[in-house]
Amino acid sequence: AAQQASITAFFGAS
Amino acid sequence: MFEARLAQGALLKKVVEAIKDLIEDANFDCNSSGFSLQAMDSSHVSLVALSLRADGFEHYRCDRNVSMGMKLASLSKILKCANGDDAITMKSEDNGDTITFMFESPEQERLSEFDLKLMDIDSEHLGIPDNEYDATVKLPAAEFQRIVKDLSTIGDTVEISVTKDAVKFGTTGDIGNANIMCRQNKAADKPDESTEIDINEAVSLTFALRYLNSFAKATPLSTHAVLKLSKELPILVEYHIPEVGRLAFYLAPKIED
Repeated sequence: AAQQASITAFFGAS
Repeated sequence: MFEARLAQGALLKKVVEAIKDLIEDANFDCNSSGFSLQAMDSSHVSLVALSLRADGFEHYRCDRNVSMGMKLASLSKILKCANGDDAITMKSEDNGDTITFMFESPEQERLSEFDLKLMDIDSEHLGIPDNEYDATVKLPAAEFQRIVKDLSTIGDTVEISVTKDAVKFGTTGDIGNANIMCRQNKAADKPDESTEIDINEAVSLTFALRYLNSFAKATPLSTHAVLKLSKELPILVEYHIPEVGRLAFYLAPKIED
């Protein structure tokens, strides 16, 4: 099944 | 000090109602350019970004940058005490531990003041890359709300597929499956009902409906919702607040193993 990705995997800490 | 007066106080009420179930507490950042917030939901799957421009306020003063931590449930309780046609003024002294909300009725015969205690919140500020998206879909906000609500009765996730002329929303569940297709429709005589698609490349992505339903609580803020999609990237769901700013939501996709 498809897994839910985390938003932090795409947007790094600024 | 920070002081900002919004003639259309209802906007602030609607913004808080739209985000209070998604995020528990958040820092509201104020500087000379405006009033903003960035926060993740507790599962770190979605991100809310609010920005209200200084020139969208009737009066705006911010002497130094301040970050005011608030519990959204408490803020919602206070804003529910404002009438829909009240003007709302927010005030806070530098290094103050409270923010004051002043509600004024249109004829100014009723003035109320509520102080909310500020909190220290450790929050991580994320850098959102300025992407060019593969596809942009602008559709009536109420239509988007209805689609995600209807599909939630069948399944938990939605596959959003955008082609040149149409956007398709599909789901599968125990009882069956459902597909809703919206064609591009730039009805000039009814601009509020238009659906516009701008595409560089066809794209198809899967998202959790629970979050999209939560984002759709922003529907009262705008005639349209704007969906921006790129392959294997979070979807951006934007609500433009006319003359004041925007409320944006990012949701990470479901990815096949």
